[in-house]
Order: sequence, then structure tokens, then C-alpha cells
Amino acid sequence: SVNPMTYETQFFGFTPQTCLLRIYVAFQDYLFEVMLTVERVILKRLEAAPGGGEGGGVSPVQIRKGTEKFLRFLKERFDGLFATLETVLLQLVLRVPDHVLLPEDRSHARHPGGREELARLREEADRLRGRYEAEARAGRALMAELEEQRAARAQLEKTLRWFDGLEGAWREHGGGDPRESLAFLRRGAHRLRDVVGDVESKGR
Amino acid sequence: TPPRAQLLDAVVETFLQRLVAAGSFRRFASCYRRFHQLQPEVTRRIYDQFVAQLQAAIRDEISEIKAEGNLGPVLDALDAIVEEARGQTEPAWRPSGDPEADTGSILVPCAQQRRAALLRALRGQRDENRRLAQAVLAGRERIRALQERIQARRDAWQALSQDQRELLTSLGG
Amino acid sequence: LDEVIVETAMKRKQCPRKILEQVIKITKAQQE
Repeated sequence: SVNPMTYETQFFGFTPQTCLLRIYVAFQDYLFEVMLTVERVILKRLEAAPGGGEGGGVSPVQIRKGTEKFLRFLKERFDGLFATLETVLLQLVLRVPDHVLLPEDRSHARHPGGREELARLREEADRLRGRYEAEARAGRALMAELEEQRAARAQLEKTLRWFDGLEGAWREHGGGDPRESLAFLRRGAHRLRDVVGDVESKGR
Repeated sequence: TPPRAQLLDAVVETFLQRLVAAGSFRRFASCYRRFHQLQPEVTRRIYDQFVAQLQAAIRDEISEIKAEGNLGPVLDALDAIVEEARGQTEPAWRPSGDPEADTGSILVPCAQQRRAALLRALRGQRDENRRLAQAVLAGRERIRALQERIQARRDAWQALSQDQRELLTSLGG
Repeated sequence: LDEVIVETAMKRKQCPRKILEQVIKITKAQQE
């Protein structure tokens, strides 16, 4: 079972295994390249030596065999050593320890029950929004009534001013206070009636 | 544990040392026995070159990979993140494979802010409504008082006009 | 497999922040 090390990949931006594969292939290529260089240099040395390659009793085939033998041995050790290097790198260097959370995931430590908590918060927010909208409607209704009151008050004050005007007009035409003037009239009338009564009785 | 970048270098160096130790000159000479017998010094020089080139090539590769992936600072950053988590023992959260479930926690702070904003708005609206309600009640009271004053004026005028009519009636007689 | 792992891991790294940015925008718009 391959451990895809996705969490490490999330941090590094590459999979540790790929990184190590890249290192392995590169190292292996170098090993082969250097070995080929060694073999070429030896063959050149042999050609340049007195008596040339064959004269020296060493043939290129023998050199090639020597190269393969050394490489086979070295490659075996290389793979063994690289396996150790890989284990160490995957365990200690290119690894996010199990108890460690990457910065972008910190919220999971603060809100472990994320999904449920989010659903609850959303429900609560919807409830709050409903209540807010109800309050806002009530507010609008109250504002509307205040507006109506303003109009009604203006109307009523206008009526009161009309009464003031009425009384003002009464006063303006010498009537003084309407009630007093009426009382005055009434007293006058009574006196008149008394006088009339008096006249009538004397007349009889 | 030493810093990860140092550990990486140390591990590669150890690998190189052991590889060179495995591919010793003795082993090398035994593979090219005939040539070594003919030219022992040359064999030695070629072997030394071989070791030097292999080590240089491998170290260059590691440097290149570190430069390419900016591995030095990245590993230091990981050291810092691990250091911050020092003392934690429990296994930390890991992606569940269900993106929607995993995204929940990320959005919780945002949802909490939204709830707080709604609570503030609700409280604000409630306070405003309380103020408005008092204004409405006070307004109703003022209107009632105005209506009473008008009623009183109207009654007074009506009484006046009633008196007038009575007076006229009595006079008329 | 490697590409899928890298792609998935990069989404896990970047998407939550992008989603959060969008949700914040939506929330602000709703509040306004």
C-alpha cells in the first residue's frame, strides 16, 4: 500500500517519493557516467602504453568485464545505502510529523467539529436573520406610524390654529373673549327683558 | 533533532562516505587487476578521480535539487512549524478526503463573525425599535392631547352657539 | 498517481483560502 504522503506534498509542493526517485536516478546516472569515464581513461592509457592494449596483455573486453564487476558490486551497495538514505529522508526530513498541523489547517485544531459547528452556526444565523427582519419590519411599521402621527399632528395643530383664528377674528371685531361677550350679551338681554317686562307691566 | 537541512546534507554525506568505502581502491584494483599490475600509479590516480568526480556530481545534484525546490528555507520553515507544535502528542487533524467536510472548519470563524454581526444588527434594531415605540407612544399621547384640546374648543364653541341660539330664541320671543 | 497526489494536495492547500475569500465576499454582500 503506497503511502501517498499527500500532507507532505501539501507542504512541499512535490511528493517526497518523487523527490527521492529524482535523487536516486540522478545518483545512479552519475555512477554509470563516472564508471564509463573510468573505463575510457583506462582504455586510452592502455593504447598509449608501449605495446598498446593487446600488447600489454589486457584486452578491452577484460577492462569491460572489470568495469561491470566493479559496477555490479558498487550498484548493489549503492541500492542498499540508498534505501537507508531514503528511509532517513522520508522519516526525518521530508515528513510532517503526525502531531503537526500545517499553518493553513490551523482552523481544524480550533474547530475540530468543523462541519457540525458550521451547520449549527448557519442555522443560528438564519434564525437571527429571521428575527432581525421581523424587528426591521416592526421598525418600519413604527416609522410609518410616526410619519402618520406627524401628518395627523400637523392636521390637528392646523385645526387648533383655525380655532385660534376664529377667536382672533372674533376679538378683532370687538367681540373680546367670545364667552365673555356672550355673557355680556346674555346679561344685556336679561336686562332688556326686565326692562321690557317692566315697561309692559307699567303700561298695563 | 538537528535542523532538517543539515540532516539532509549529513545523510547524503554519510551515503557518499559509505559508498566510497564500499567501492574501495582495493576492490577497484581487484576488478582491473591486470591493468593495475601494469600501471599501479595510474590506477590509483584514476580511482581518486573516480571518487572525486562521483562525490562532486552527487553533491552538485543535491545542491541543484535544494535550489530548485528552495529546499533550504522550506525545510527551515518545516522545522519552525514542528517546533511550534512541540508538546503536542495527539495525532493532528489530517484531510479526510471529503473536501466539504474539511472545508467546514475553515469557514467556522467566518460564520461566527456573521452571527456576531447579525446579533449586533438585531440588538441595534431592537434598541431602535424600543426608541421608536416610545416615540410612537409619546406621539399618540400628544395626538390624544391635541384631540382633547380640539374637542374642548369645539365643545366650547358648540356650547357658545347653543347659548346663542337659546338667547336668540329668548330674544326672539 | 504522482500528478494526482500533487494536484490534490495543492487544492487542499489553496482552495480553503479561496473558498473563505469568496464566502467573506458573499457574507459582506448579504450584510450590505
